[in-house]
Amino acid sequence: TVGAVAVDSEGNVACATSTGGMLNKMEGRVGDTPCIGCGGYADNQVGAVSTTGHGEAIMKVVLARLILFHMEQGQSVEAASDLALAYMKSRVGGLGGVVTVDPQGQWAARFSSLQMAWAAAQKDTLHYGLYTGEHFTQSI
Amino acid sequence: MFPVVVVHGGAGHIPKERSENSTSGVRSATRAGYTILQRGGSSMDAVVEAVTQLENNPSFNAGCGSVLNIKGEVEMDAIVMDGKTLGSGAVSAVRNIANPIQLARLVMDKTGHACLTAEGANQFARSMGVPEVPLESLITDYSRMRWKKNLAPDANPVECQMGKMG
Repeated sequence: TVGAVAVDSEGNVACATSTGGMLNKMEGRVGDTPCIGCGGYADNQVGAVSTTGHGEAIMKVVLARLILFHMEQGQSVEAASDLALAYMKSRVGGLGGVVTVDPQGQWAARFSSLQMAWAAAQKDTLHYGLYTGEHFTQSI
Repeated sequence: MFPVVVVHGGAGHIPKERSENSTSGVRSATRAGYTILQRGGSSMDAVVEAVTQLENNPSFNAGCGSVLNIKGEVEMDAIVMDGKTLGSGAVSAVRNIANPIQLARLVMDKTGHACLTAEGANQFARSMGVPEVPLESLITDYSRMRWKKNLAPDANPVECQMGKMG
């Protein structure tokens, strides 16, 4: 699965997510990605999220919209992402990852698996990582 | 207001020999999305461009490089959502399409529906002039190897794909 979230100079947010799905899935199996609120969600009043991981688990907790609910309650993009991923892991034993932004341009790339390839660009700086805890930067 | 674009290439198990391609792929896609924002483009244009680049990169499970279903075929899903209007478009179980994310955006822009699936999504693609591509062009040696490896009766495809907990 691949995905992206963005905030433009007018403060509009958007998300996009695309996937081949799960390895050796049954024919006709559809996961979280095309389900609004699960594979992605975007609302200028709250923020935008793109998710990746075990689709059947993501759908059970409606992961993308759950993160934005936490943000509506005042949590930061990072805390909201971590809270929702932790709930998915504890409630249904699912692993996953998210990229999240709010309309002010705060962003987070968080995951409960061991790895997620991610990158972010803001103020002419490129941020990126792969393993838990990695956060490298370079000038764009 | 600082424009920002954040990209992921998928959570789960990434073998060491593929990690460099994964990291460089997401960095390149992020630059492409950021260039659109810097030129005053919309957040929707930025995310669709970034994801299109990753669909075209065989290192990622989307578009070319997608994992195979139990029959050894490729069925893909995609979604876009616009925070200004709450408009959304998605396709599911779509076949023989190089960039499902662009088809999802057409569903949002050209139909009154939220999602089109399977043959309906392919018919819509034809009506929009989106070219169909051969199945073989979406399959890589790596995806075929993982498909064969996980046909074994005792295989665990979810754990193979997701890896261990972080």
